[in-house]
Amino acid sequence: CNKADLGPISLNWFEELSSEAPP
Amino acid sequence: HSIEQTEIADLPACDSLNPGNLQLVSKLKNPSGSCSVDVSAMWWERAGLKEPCIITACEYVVSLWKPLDTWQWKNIYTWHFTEVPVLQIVPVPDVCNLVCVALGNLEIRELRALFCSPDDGSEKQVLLKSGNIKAVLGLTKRRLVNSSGTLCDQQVEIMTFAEDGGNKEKQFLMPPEETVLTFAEVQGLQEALLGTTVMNNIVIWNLKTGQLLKKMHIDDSYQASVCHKAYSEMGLLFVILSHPCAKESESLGSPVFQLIVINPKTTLNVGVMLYCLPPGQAGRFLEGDVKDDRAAAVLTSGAVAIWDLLLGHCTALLPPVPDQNWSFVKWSGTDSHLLAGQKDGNIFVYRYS
Repeated sequence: CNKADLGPISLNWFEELSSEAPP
Repeated sequence: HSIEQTEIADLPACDSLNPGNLQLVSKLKNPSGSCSVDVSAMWWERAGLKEPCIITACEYVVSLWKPLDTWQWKNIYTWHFTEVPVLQIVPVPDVCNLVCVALGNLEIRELRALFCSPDDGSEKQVLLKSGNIKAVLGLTKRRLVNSSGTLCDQQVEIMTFAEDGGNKEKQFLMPPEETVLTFAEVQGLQEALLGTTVMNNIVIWNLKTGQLLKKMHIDDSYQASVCHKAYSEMGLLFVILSHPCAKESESLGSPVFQLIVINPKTTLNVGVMLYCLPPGQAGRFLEGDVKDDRAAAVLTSGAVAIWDLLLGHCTALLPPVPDQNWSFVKWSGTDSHLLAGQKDGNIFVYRYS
């Protein structure tokens, strides 16, 4: 598969989603 | 307790697909008269000695077997149930001398912890939870997660056991607005937990904070997917799913497992690989287990099939013995063996290489 199909990738996705999600 | 087991049986043998991969090393005969439902392997400590034991479940009896020399097994503890039958064994990693079981008829009605009294060594069981339980999984760091209730009052609960198996703490995760069917830990991210839902979404939680981080919709080709394994690598989430409801396709054969990759930031995802049966083999996924880069499944044909997830193809097949289909299969958590069971109580231990 092509990585570009998946949009921008972040190595710190877990921390970023945790800071964005409601507590 | 007598030795109920066992000589090395000369059946069933692996078929010609790759006969070197599976070698029968031991057979264990569960003496209970009721239908055999599950098997697992776990560490159990007695008199200061930690041993890799096998645990078997029949409808109303759960038995623990210790290894003897020459691949024989001795039944050392037996727990009995009278009202509700056992559905599955729920091993809890990192807990020694305690195993959980799920009981119910079609759906899980109770979760119980099984252990032995430190005073007199007698078998004990405690009720951990009762109700309408949809999914349960033992997690690392002595945790057990379960989802229960109906859609509007769904609870996702984590219980944490003390090192000796006692004193459990409770914590709740934010429930998604749809029923959770299965859970999976994420290798490489200790505080992440995945769930699959009836709406074909994969949800992800932060186990530390209880936050529901994301709901990610996956391909609608397969309904009610079961998540067996997940790992995080290079900012992407790789997930091994099975598809109990998949239809056989002439072009692809029968997809039993699938590897998908998800970008958790965007929720965009794509299928990477389908793990199908070799040509000439038929059957759909009934139940299975994934450990490291190996997947095993019991198929509707009554056979067991094994895939190397890195190679991408089926590496071994155990055909059904005449009049005796395979009914469950597990990878041993204590070594690299495959435990395959039949309804009549026969458990076969294979070395897979």
